[in-house]
Amino acid sequence: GRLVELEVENFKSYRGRQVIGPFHNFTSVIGPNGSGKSNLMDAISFVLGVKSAQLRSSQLKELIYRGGTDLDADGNDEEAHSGSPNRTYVCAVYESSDKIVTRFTRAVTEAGSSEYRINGKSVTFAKYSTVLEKENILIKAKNFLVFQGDVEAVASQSPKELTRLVEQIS
Amino acid sequence: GRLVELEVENFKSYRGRQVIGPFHNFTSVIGPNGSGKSNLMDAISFVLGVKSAQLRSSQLKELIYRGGTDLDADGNDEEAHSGSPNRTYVCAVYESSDKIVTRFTRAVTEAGSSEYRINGKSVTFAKYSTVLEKENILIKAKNFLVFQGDVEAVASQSPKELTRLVEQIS
Amino acid sequence: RYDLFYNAYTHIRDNIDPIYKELTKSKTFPLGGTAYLSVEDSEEPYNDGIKYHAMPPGKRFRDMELLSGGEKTVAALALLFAIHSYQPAPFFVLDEVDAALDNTNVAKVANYIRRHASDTFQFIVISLKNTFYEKAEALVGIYKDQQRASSRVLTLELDGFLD
Amino acid sequence: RYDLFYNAYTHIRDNIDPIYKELTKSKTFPLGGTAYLSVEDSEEPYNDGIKYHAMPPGKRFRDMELLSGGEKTVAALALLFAIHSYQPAPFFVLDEVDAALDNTNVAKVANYIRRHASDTFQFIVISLKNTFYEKAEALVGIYKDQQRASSRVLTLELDGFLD
Ligand SMILES: Nc1ncnc2c1ncn2[C@@H]1O[C@H](COP(=O)(O)OP(=O)(O)OP(=O)(O)O)[C@@H](O)[C@H]1O
Ligand SMILES: Nc1ncnc2c1ncn2[C@@H]1O[C@H](COP(=O)(O)OP(=O)(O)OP(=O)(O)O)[C@@H](O)[C@H]1O
Ligand SMILES: [Mg+2]
Ligand SMILES: [Mg+2]
Repeated sequence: GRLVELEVENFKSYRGRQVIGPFHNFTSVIGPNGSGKSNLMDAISFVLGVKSAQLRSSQLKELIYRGGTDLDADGNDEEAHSGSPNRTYVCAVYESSDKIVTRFTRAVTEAGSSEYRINGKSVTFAKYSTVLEKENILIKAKNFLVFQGDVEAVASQSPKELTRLVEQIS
Repeated sequence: GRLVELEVENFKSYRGRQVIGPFHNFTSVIGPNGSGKSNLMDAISFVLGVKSAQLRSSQLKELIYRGGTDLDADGNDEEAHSGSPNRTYVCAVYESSDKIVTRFTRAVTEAGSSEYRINGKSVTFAKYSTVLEKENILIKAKNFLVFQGDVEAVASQSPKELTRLVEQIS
Repeated sequence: RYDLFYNAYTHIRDNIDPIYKELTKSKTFPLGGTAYLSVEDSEEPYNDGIKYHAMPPGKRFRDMELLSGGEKTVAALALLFAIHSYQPAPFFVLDEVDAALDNTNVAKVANYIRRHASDTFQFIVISLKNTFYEKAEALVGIYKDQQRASSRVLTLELDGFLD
Repeated sequence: RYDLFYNAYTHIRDNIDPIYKELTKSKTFPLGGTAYLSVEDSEEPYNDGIKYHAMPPGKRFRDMELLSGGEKTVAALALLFAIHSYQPAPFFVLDEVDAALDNTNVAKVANYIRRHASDTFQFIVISLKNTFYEKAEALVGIYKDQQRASSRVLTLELDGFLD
């Protein structure tokens, strides 16, 4: 299968609703420092069920776009500012090898928890994870994602870590 | 003062005796992957008394050039191969602001320990360290060295780590 | 459990060297370097450690810790590609994996990806280096719209312009 | 002890913002970004923590963890230069500190170094990026001599050729 395009709404530095794609066989993402490239990778990882710790955010709510807020007296951004979004979602449009298109959506709700949908229908994380596994997308192993700054450590990892990685993909 | 040039003999990937320099106000070190650029920085750090752990070597003896050896039956390089050097040194030629030239030399002996000399005369590490301190070269703080891969962490360091660094330079 | 692990392990073990050679071949070294896996306990490999070894062309050490930044990156990519070739996910997302690579190695990695990318195996690669992204089929350009305080996207297809 | 520490701390505290601004100025943002230090315990600052904050131009967050790779690198360099300006060592050796920087930021860092390098303050910078090393006064070129299995060195002075 292949990733056709990504739809993001109020995700990290992406304000409003934006469609990114279509993705080709070999697509390169370019742009200046701070423009939002790694945030795009975070969006892909997020929609595929990766834990938020890997996305440089300790809380899911941090993934919601924060923009035109001013710093308050302590220099803190005012959360839940009127006019500031209180939820976000990412939708991955995926076409499997038999040409069937599936929309995988993950959202962070006002309550600050994740919500998963397949073709608009709400599902449990277990179900979401199983459907992705059928496409060989193994959320736990994350063997198809290499985050910024992580590549060299792959070569230096200890025998135990490498064994664990092989276990996760088998 | 300024670093005029560096003399290395059998240090890491530098076989035999080689002179590197002269260094200008702004000198750039260039070359392909694996050519020996970081090893040159290791030579500078080494001669200034930095501990070998920072130089990507757990033992001082690893800093000695190993070259034409073949792998033995286990795939290990044969140590102390006849014809293979058993000691190394780096000499920094330093010109202080009053135009006086000083040669700082550090060697790893056959016994695997460090030997320090100032203008050819053997000194203790304490003495070596004190003379360098007069030139504001603080071995412990290492605030004038940024090793490959370390820069980003400077911005992410914890308040305790930053405080400790300021303490070391004051 | 042993069978599952063993299948994955042997697949990676058998593929790591050809992949590493493909990433390290050059005119000076037409055969490339050497890479292999070793297990500490062959009775129960999933208990102990799988050790990875890579030797760039012309080098004689097996010690991963003595490799330079760029050499480690190439070795790491070979291992990642080998692991990925076992029941591969349909896509691979890489964020600035070429940070430590010189131009020659950037070109080798970009060529490898270009050769292996297909309808069933997509590569999405974030890179700051033109030597790299010039080999892509499509570019997703991200910029910061300061007025809207937002990231914005422009997609450009390169296919028609490349050899 | 307190005096020594306080002198170093205030020097860095007073210099970090001008340096960060020098590294982040641009046509779009002629004033640059903002950086500062804060102490958790102003009675005994050496006991607790000195916290570093950097806000790139046009950004509103102070959280260092949300900065991108390149933004963190520029913030880190500003801090390093600020620390170094207190009883400065006669030279500064930097190994591939530009790995995460785009071309614009590489040029800013290279220009900063070019402006500040002097007979009493040498910079020795390892870099793979021509945008960087083209600004140097001299190049030390390292190559691997495969026959001799050794690193070799060639020095080239550029001073005569630059503007
Ligand atoms: N929730 C959020 N709302 C708005 N902006 C955000 C949010 N989270 C992160 N950002 C902004 O996103 C920017 C970082 O984006 P990102 O890490 O994707 O950059 P990048 O393009 O990868 O840059 P680099 O090339 O330096 O790695 C930061 O400037 C940060 O302020
Ligand atoms: N004691 C030694 N004897 C001989 N060669 C050595 C020794 N120690 C390290 N080397 C070699 O030095 C090489 C690494 O050099 P170095 O780290 O300086 O490269 P580099 O130019 O910084 O590359 P990069 O651009 O990838 O960071 C390795 O290939 C390693 O095999
Ligand atoms: Mg990034
Ligand atoms: Mg290096």
